[in-house]
Amino acid sequence: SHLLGAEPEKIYAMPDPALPDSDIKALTTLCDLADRELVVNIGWAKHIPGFSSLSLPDQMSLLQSAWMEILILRVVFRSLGCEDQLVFAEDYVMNEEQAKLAGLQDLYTAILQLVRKYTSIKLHREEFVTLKAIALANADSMHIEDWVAVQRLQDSLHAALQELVSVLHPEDGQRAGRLIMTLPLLRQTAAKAVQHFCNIKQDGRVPMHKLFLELLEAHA
Amino acid sequence: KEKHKILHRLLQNST
Repeated sequence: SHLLGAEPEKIYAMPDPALPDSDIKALTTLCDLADRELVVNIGWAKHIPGFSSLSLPDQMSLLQSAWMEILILRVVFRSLGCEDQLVFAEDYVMNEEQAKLAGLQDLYTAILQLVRKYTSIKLHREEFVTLKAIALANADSMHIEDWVAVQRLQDSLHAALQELVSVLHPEDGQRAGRLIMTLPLLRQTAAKAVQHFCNIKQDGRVPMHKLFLELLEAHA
Repeated sequence: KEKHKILHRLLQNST
C-alpha cells in the first residue's frame, strides 16, 4: 500500500502541434516525456521504504543503472490490454507503423514482448509497483558501496512481493518466481533502449533535456 | 559524481 501511494501521477506527452509529423518529432516528444518521467521517478524512488536510508552515492548508482527499466516497465503496464500499441502516455500511443516511422521498430517489438508476457500473467497493479521497486533495488551497479544495505532493501521488497502474491493468488505458489523471471527481459530491453537513444544522441538531430542526457551518459 | 549533478540535486531535494 505504501508503494501504491507513492506511484506518480500520470504525465502527458503533449506533442508540439506546431511541428510537422516526422521521426524527429516523435523522438523529440519521447525524449521530452522521458525527461519529465525521470524527475517523477526519482521522487518516487525516495518513497520506497528503505531507499532513502541508502547512502546518496548508492541511491545514485541504483538509479543510474535502472532508470530505463523503470521507464519501460511503466510504459508496459500502461499498455496492458491495448492491442499491440505502446501507451507512452494517455495522449501518446504508438502502433507498429508509427514506431517504424520513428525508427523504433526493434524497441517496439521488444517492449511488446514484455507487454504480452505480463498480459498472459495478468499482472496486477500491486505486483507492478512492487516489481518496479525490485527492478531498482536489483540494479546490479558496479559502484555500490554498501552491498549489505542494498541487499536488505532487495530482501524486504522480495518479501513484500511474496506476501502480496500469497494474498492475491493463494492457489499459485509459483507466481512470485514467475514475476521475478520477467526481469531479465526487462533489463535486456532497457539496455537496447539506452543503446538506441545513445545513438540518437550521437546523431545530434533530436533535442534532449539535461537529466535524460545525464543518465544516458551514465551508461556511456 | 560531478557529471551527475541533476540526479544528485533531485535526490537531495526533499519531496
